[in-house]
Amino acid sequence: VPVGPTLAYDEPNCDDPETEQAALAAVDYINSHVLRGYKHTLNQIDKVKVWLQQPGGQVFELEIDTLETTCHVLDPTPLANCTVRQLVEHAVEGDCDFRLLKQDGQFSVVFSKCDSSPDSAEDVRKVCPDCPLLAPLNDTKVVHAVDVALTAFNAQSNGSYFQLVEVSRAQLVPLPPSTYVEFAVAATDCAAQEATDPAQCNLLAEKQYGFCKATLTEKVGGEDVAVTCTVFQPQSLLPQPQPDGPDAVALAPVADPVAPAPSPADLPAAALVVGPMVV
Amino acid sequence: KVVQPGIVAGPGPVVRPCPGRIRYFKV
Repeated sequence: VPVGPTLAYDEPNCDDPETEQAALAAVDYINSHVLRGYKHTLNQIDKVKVWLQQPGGQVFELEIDTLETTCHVLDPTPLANCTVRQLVEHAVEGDCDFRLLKQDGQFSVVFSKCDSSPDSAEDVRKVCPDCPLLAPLNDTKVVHAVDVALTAFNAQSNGSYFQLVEVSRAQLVPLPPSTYVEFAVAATDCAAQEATDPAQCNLLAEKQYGFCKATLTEKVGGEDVAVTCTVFQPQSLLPQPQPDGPDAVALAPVADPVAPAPSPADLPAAALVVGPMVV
Repeated sequence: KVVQPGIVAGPGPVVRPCPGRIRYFKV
């Protein structure tokens, strides 16, 4: 949106209800467009400018801080029911610049740019000296833990074979020596008990995603795995909203920028259904 | 005729309109 130097702008209070309304519309936009990682929630509005635009519209220019929640973006749980990731869990924040057009009382996003970053190790240590920090997602222990956990989950499942979508979070725990991982999965057209060659399995046309948490504990002469997956209701084949223009919402997982990303074609732009099923 | 004297505003607390409130904690 061109914002000419001669146009007038207002600088309302950052906690003004209308400013907050714009910020919440921006957060909704993030959570419905981000393809990886976790939903974010509004933490603070840093700056706001309101440009008067002719005819009949205003452009809100916002800088906002967000915080990662524990809800994966594929989880249909409403944001209001998602818990903010606490400092002791190694919190992650997002910094976003937005421009939103307000017309007829409705906000629409015309520009967005977000970056996410984990809290510093020093800050985590201040509140919890022994808490594990986020680990790189391509760490060999992390990759191994996810592999073992997903294999264990499929071995116990009587339904579809689930394949990995993304590793979204990992921590290496020193005592007892263990690896904690969180990852997203998707159902395929193979049966879990009959999938001899997972490479031949295809994602279902009606996508069904799940989210898993697992701990792999090292033991003398072996290892133990504990995995819990929540499988969400299948997603309908409704057309998904697509990002338009030069938007760049990128609140990706934080620890490892080189970890393999899932094909965006396999992921929805928005979660459309409710009601998790725990397996 | 009673004239209300003008009220001269003294130096009050400075209101910082931005940034806004922190909803959870600062990272």
